[in-house]
Amino acid sequence: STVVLVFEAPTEEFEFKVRPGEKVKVGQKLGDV
Amino acid sequence: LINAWTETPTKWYPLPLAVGALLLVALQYRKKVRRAQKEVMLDENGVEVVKLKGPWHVHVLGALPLRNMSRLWGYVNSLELPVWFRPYGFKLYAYAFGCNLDEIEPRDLRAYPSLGDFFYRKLRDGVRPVDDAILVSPADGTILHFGAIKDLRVEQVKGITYSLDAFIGVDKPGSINSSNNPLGVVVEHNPDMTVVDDREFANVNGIEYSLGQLIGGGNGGSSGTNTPVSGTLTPMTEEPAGAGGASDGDSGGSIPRLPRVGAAAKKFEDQGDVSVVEPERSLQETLARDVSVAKEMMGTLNRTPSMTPTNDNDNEDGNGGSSTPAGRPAHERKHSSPIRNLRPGHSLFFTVVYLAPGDYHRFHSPTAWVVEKRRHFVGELFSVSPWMAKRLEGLFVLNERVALLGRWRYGFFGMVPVGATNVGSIHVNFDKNLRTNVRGRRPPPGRYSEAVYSGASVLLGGQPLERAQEMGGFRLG
Repeated sequence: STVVLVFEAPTEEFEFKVRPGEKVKVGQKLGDV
Repeated sequence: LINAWTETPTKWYPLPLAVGALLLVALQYRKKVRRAQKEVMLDENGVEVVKLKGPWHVHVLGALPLRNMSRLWGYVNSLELPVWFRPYGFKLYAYAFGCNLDEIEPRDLRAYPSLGDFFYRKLRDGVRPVDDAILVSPADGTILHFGAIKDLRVEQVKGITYSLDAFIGVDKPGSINSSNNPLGVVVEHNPDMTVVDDREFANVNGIEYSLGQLIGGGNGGSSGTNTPVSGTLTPMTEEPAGAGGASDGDSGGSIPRLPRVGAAAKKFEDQGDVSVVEPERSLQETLARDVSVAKEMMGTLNRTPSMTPTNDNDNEDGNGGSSTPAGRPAHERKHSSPIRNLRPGHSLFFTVVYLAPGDYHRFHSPTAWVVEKRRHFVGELFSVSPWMAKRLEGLFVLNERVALLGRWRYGFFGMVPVGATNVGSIHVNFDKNLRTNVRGRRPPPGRYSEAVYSGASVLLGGQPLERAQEMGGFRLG
């Protein structure tokens, strides 16, 4: 199963804080402004 | 060999004309096939038609009855296991798929009657600390991919993209959405026909209340979100489909009905109850939650420009003007959609989290946001493993999925749980009517049924969700 997030965010300020292939847990930081 | 290579004289001679002609035909055919594969097929509404594309083994998989297999898998795993066997069986499963049994609740493995129940296990409080970031992971899993969305195409893997319109659906002109359905009446939407349910209820955390109770009594059909809330909410008795709740007159007020649409109008199909995990809240608690979400959304109580229904301003419609960039393909300009009216300086981003079989299979809210609607796309149930994602084009558009659409601090926000062969059942805690992976004739790809949650919160006009709040999950089969 998969969860896909699609969202609008400020182009310059928004930054993903993960890497492809990284294991994540619920509540872990995905991205921030 | 060396002698043959060095001493054999090279003798040139012309190919027969027929061989050359055949070669040209073969090259032309290959070019045509490749062009056809790259060609984007559009339906009569201008939405991309997704077809099975990929190597031969993908087509073999596509020929399998995946949905029936999925349901059979779910049935087998719902069978109750002997109590003595459960610890051994679940420990073996945990060992094979890497589950951490120290963090589950309850910890006694004998408490899980079946593998299906164990698969949908809960976590102990506090084992998942929530980061302060604006966006957190909605699930345990692996980040498959992320990035910015360009030209409304999402990258599945490098070099393979799919249409965002096909993935989350487009608003059709005349469709009933949260803006013209302020009472939150559930609407089944199909691009070809609009089916309206006139039962009076609003869904607050999975508990249904009559709209009259929720927004206060009174006559005259005062609708909208400014109606003062009064009284204590009590769950409304579930009425069988066809009972016509609006006509009973005991639900606390006169609620304007949505119009039925021609012969296509029919009663809402009762999809049964879905287990609700969230605790029951009082009105005060509900309002406190709403205010908390609103605060996190930094005062974006008003509908953001991205969710405001807009005129298509399509020259074809004769409305004149255009809010969409010039040069966009006609099929993209044909629809009004929140993803087309972004705020200045904003872009669309995406991220894909893959849940492996051993992972905790409930999903949580990735941010503080308001879910305004859900769109249920009935589709295939291919595996969504990274192996498959690399081979099957448009995998996420082909599969069954539930698109939860709304708004957050920065505008549009969408979360889409996508089903797979082993986990075809998608549950959303606050949507008791949603049923996925059901038997029956499947509508063509691209069609969806829609429910609007605008009545879930009088204050926010949708279902408010706090960061990391449990939203639902995937179940076997």
